[in-house]
Amino acid sequence: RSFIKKLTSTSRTGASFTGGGGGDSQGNTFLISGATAATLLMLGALHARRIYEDKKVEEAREKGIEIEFQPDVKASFMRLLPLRSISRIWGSLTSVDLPVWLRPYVYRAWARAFHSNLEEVARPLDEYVSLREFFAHDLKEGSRPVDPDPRCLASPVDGTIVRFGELNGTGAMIEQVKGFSYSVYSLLGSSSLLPMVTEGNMHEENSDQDSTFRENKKKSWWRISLALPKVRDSASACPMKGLYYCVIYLRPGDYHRIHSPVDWNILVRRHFAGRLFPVNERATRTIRNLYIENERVVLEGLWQEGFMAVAAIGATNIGSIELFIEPQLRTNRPRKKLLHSEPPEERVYDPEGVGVSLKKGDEVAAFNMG
Amino acid sequence: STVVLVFQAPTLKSMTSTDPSEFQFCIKQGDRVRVGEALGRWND
Repeated sequence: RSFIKKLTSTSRTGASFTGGGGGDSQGNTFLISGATAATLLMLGALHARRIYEDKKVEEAREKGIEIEFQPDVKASFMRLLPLRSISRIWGSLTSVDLPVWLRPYVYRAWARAFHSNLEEVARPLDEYVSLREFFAHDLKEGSRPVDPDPRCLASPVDGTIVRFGELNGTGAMIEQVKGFSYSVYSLLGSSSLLPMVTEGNMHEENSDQDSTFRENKKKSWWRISLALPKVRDSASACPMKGLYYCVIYLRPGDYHRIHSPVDWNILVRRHFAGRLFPVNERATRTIRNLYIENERVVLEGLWQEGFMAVAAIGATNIGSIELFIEPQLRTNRPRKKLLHSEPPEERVYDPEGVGVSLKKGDEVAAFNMG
Repeated sequence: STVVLVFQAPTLKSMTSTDPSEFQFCIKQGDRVRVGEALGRWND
């Protein structure tokens, strides 16, 4: 404040003595130019440092060295930023209708910057009225052939494999990055239909050798899950054998629609209105509880082998999730409460029937900008 | 944005095997995948 006062008084003095065009005002110009240059220099240095650090991480990964969880000051600073408002403003900006002549240039620039394949885009570029609409574009027929093998689980999205494995042990933890894990219950919700067994029943579960028994058990688990979803003690329970997870990251240039990985029936939808941290590689190793704090939509149901859940997690730039099976669902809404730990909003699809049936490869949802 | 899949898949009936599961992922960490490509397979 004193600096600004001094600057103002100097400027006034300069104006009164020299008529506003003298040596002092020239000095102020230099002062402001210097400050701007220093800021640009600092931003450039920070950017260069980030590129250097990311390169080091990439080199380490190529050598097979796994990067451990490393919280830093920038990650702590992210918690103070109004990321939801930033995301919504970004969404509003990218929703602006662009002049027809400008559209191909903007979308080509976006594709060039984020390595998108424009040849796959379903419609001519000038038919997408805004960047937001272009971002959630559909693809030409046959661009994504679905693996016809009935004994395979297909990828629901275009993206990069971050983590995968089998869920086992108490609490059923998923590793965010080496040195930090989160519970699958925190991700899917405490009332998840995830098939769990208490530790005392583990022996019984492990000796499950008969297929008929397995089928019966599956049915009884389902009855118990529906009847008493919150009675089970998730902290002391272990996941049933044969439960797996796979985490896939979508880069900004990737095709951003979610498809069905198998033939299944969606029974429940849960919407967690959380934060909107970025979810890039850097964020996964610096921000604690990234996936379980961010806004997300969880779909749970059954397929021929049992339980199936798809969690679509938003980020700052891609904050809203559109469900094709429930178009009225709105995400990334303005926050009314300060607390970030609100219970999820849940909807049971067709509680008397079989839920929403989807075939492998069917479109389920899309990520939208802002 | 990120998508997390959690699913139940077929397991071996015999516990004497060293491999506890019939389901096998056919991907590696860092792989690029596209919609419809297999993430894993299992034997009948």
